[in-house]
Amino acid sequence: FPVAPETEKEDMQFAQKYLENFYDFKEEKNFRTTHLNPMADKIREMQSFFGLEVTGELNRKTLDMMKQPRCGIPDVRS
Amino acid sequence: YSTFPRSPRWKKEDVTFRILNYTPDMSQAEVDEAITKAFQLWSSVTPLRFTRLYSGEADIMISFASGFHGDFYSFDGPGGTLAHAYPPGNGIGGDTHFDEDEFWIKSNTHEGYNLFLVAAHELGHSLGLGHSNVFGALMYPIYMARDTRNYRLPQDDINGIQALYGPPKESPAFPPQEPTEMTPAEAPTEMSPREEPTEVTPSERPQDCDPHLTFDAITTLRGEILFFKGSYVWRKSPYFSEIERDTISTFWPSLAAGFDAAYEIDKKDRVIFFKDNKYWAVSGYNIQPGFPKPIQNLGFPRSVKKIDAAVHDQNAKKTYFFVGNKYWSFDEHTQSMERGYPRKIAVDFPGIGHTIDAAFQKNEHFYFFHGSNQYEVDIKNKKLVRTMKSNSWFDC
Repeated sequence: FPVAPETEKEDMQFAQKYLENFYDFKEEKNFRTTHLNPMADKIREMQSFFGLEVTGELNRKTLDMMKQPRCGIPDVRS
Repeated sequence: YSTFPRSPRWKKEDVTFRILNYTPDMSQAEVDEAITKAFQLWSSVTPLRFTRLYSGEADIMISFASGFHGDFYSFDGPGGTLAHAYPPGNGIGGDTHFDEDEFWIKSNTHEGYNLFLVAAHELGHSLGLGHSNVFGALMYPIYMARDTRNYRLPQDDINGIQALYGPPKESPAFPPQEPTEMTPAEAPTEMSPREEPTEVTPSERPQDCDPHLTFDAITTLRGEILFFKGSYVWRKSPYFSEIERDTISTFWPSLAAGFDAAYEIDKKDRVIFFKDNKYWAVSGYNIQPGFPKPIQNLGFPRSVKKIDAAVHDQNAKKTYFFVGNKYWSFDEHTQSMERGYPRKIAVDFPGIGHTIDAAFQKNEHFYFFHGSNQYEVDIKNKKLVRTMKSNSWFDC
């Protein structure tokens, strides 16, 4: 089974890296947004791709899917 | 399926490839065979022909590398990213890279990543395919270990590659002598389970809450309950609320649809499937070597051609096989049928006066299925507790 990062912060960093690699997530430093969590849209996109429940939240199932061994090519491209 | 932006593809049918280096995890012959088989998957459904070069620049350059290896996508050590490849184009276009920090294997008999499966996926990219979100497709981005002995390209992948290159022309895409290089272990076994024609399209998926729903076989598998009917399987997991629907070939592509019976021996992490006069043993996705075997090996008389249902009693370490109105008891310790069997089902299981289609054990109960009904029986005193609809597990 995948080895789980220890802390929630690590989870978030792991997820951010995953979304940057495979879902074209770009964290804009001066990004003014109404979103509390700028990654939510990309999490939703990833959840939709894998047929997970689309919540925009980094829940356990979403994180487990991110930790599966996989191909290095992005799933979506701009 | 998907393609890369602007759908790049090779503008020719003759594509060259070159294997630049090898992984120490497998012999060179095994690496060559895995990659050759991977190319054959794609050439068998397109007009493409693949020729191997041993020097100079080929369209598809194949290599193993660790961490940073000269392109923008460094590998990340064991796990995570296993490999990547580039869409058709000049230079690095079409090239395929495998992460050398992974452990590469030839068949799923031990831990590691099956090089044939990963190569086949990456070559899909080298030919212009993107990722597919169809679970079970070869171009699905997540690695899934599968039995590769009779591996067939899923339909979604065939649709994708033929959208780029069209179907194959009449003549075989590979020079005939190549396939004979397969090692005997990989050649299809005489008793390969898939007997029907190759292009069988699954019948309509039965509705979960159809009041007349019946099952061919039911078994537990690592905490889940799997319900089989035709080529379909429903999975009820203790971890996810919703029922998952798949096809049998998603998990076991070389097993024919339409099981007669199935049971799990939890302590061995093994599920046994029965169809006609044969049975297979699987552990997760992997079909155990040496199977299928004739059911007579279990001790059935020759008059028994197939069985209706089977259930393993985890506490007593006994497996009950149901055939018509009788049943046998198989002692898993001695690996032999118990004396005094077969016995009448109705005598030992009062209230169960008919044949059994499927059965499984959960906690202290057996669940026997007949037609669209299900009977919950207390294992200790073999008393019928209640009758339910066969699909009561689907939260209808």
